[in-house]
Amino acid sequence: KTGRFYEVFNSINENFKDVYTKLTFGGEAELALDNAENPFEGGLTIKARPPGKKVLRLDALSGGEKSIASLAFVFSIQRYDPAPFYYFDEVDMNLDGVNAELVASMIKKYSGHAQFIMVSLRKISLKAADHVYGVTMQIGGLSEMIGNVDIRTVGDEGSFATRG
Amino acid sequence: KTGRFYEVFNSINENFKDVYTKLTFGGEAELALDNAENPFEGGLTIKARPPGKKVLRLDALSGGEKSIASLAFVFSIQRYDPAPFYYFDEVDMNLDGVNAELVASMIKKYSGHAQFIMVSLRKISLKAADHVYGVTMQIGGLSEMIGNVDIRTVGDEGSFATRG
Amino acid sequence: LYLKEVRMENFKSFGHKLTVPFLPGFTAITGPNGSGKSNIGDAVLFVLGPRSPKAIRAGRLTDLIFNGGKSKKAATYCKVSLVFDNTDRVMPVDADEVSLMRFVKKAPRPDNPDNYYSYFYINGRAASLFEFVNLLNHARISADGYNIVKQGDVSQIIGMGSVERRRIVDTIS
Amino acid sequence: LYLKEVRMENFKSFGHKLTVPFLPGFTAITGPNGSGKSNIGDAVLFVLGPRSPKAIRAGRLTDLIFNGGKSKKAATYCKVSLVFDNTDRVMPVDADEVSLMRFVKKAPRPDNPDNYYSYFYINGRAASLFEFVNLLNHARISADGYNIVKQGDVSQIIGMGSVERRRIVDTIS
Ligand SMILES: Nc1ncnc2c1ncn2[C@@H]1O[C@H](COP(=O)(O)OP(=O)(O)OP(=O)(O)O)[C@@H](O)[C@H]1O
Ligand SMILES: Nc1ncnc2c1ncn2[C@@H]1O[C@H](COP(=O)(O)OP(=O)(O)OP(=O)(O)O)[C@@H](O)[C@H]1O
Ligand SMILES: [Mg+2]
Ligand SMILES: [Mg+2]
Repeated sequence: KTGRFYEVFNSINENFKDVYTKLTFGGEAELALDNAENPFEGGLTIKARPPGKKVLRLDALSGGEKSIASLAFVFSIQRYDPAPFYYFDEVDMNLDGVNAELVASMIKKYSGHAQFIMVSLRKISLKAADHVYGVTMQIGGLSEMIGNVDIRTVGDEGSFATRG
Repeated sequence: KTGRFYEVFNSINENFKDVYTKLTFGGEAELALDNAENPFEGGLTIKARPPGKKVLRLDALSGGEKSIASLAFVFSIQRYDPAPFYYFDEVDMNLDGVNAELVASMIKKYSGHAQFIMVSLRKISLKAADHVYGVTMQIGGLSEMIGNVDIRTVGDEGSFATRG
Repeated sequence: LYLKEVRMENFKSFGHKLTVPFLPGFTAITGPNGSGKSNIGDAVLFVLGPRSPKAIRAGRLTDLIFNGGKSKKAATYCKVSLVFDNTDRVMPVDADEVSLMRFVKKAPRPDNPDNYYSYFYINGRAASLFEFVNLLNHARISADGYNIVKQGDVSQIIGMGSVERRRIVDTIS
Repeated sequence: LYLKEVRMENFKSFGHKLTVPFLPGFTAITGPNGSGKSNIGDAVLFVLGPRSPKAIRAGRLTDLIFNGGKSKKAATYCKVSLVFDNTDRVMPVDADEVSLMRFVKKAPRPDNPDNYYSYFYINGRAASLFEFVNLLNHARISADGYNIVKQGDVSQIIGMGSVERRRIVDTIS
């Protein structure tokens, strides 16, 4: 059981180091077990060092840096053993334009192996998608959905042309 | 003491009803005391009904709707008794384009009576400001600030031209 | 295995019957604040069985039933079906398509006006909660999985305790 | 009363001396992720006295001292001054300008390598914590005030308990 854990942990860790470095253009990160001999008696900590900076308490990272590290973890598990689908609700809310684009391209890349459904208000994320659905609230509090939003009508943040 | 509390509460409540209706184009909201006779023995609850919808548990509101209701509360206190300064760090992170603009114009309006400092990645918010400062991370992990960012160089979300 | 369809009926702000088809690859969902985007995610979680209605912004399960909006009458039940493409037989059901449905219906009683019934169906056949959960576990789908990131939770992996984080790896092993 | 200047020296990622002037009206601060925007807010809170260093993303106060970045040596102290325009005498100090400064300096000891000193200054004169807090209370400025909304906390007013919310009105009365 412990052997199996190590096999999985090491594989995810290798992915994590690689994904984080790609997502941050040169940052470094790794997973560490609190108790290396008996992993089930301790937890798992994340060490992340954005490029050009010194390693800090995870807490001191900025909002965007925390989002990037969290998503790198999700992607590193996905590379080892994809879940059948991913549902991401506004995971780009803290990200600046550069990071939002990096995350959207990484989702696009991994969507060859797993289904990704992402709620987003950001044009950058919508542009990377294969399909874009729109949701609107009709008079009287009823939600409606539009199956194929034309990406060219998408304004900044949540607005799009409703056809007919 | 209770008399003073009621004076303040009622005034803030009137502001809150008004600000919320303005910020949501027709929604309704109000503050309610758990214990009307002895306010100090209970709490204060917020009832909010976005336009076209029925009153719901506050928890069921969307991310953007919760942000709008929270900001309406802050503005309603500000109208009664402004704090010397307001520091808002990414309060527009959940807002769509329409709401971000409404909030930015309301900040602009109240900034005649109190100083507002707002951290934001959104061009919509930056455009409403009187002054825009930029922060960048230099090589080696050192933050620098730029005093007067030209709004025309501001890209989507956190990017701007650094002069010289 | 992938999610082919989400069918909602009277679920939260989707106060009618709606079938949302999903294709493989990368789908984005957008729209104004309060339009119903996160409610779709709540519908998925509703079927997968969240620990508590609070996880999908409801006080009790009956809060998930369409409340009528401004001028319609509140519905008395809601149901959500998740239809999976199962050609690879990851789910131990001998069918190319597996529909998992959850149904909640108000059933007020004199002693308990908030009473309700909650039913589960697998491909249209009534199933026990045990059977339902077993099927999901077999396909390694869970409402608490790292693969479903709710609004505001993106940095949860950073914020969570280290033991809870290690358990994510436990469930994968 | 308004905030005229924030002066930082070795505070978090501001590893040098920097004076940020603020004008009345509406100022926006922008920049890429991780550039230091929220650190400026942390500097303001640092002076106003947050309940705990965790409120400004530090384990202990010495974490706020510039750690040297990639290739420089860590600093041994940090200081932040908030300079207020006090022409309306809202602060009970007879000066048109009031500077509130907090200073934290590493002071390792054999029995406590994490030891540090924390000092307060009002217009350059050393002040006790009591005097400092009194002055802030008089001007009704607080690190926990509803007027400072930290990143991710915008809906805090919605999420907080009703008694805590009522206390906001208490402090205003
Ligand atoms: N039982 C219900 N009946 C009718 N409407 C409901 C019910 N439960 C929730 N709603 C409505 O759903 C809306 C919230 O929808 P949702 O959270 O999906 O919005 P969203 O599109 O994610 O918005 P945002 O971009 O702000 O996150 C609320 O306005 C609420 O009024
Ligand atoms: N003591 C310290 N010494 C040096 N750098 C520090 C120190 N404490 C924090 N930092 C750095 O400050 C950065 C975080 O800055 P900050 O939170 O202000 O970013 P931000 O501009 O608000 O970004 P975001 O848009 O993602 O919220 C971290 O990358 C961290 O490395
Ligand atoms: Mg939402
Ligand atoms: Mg920040």
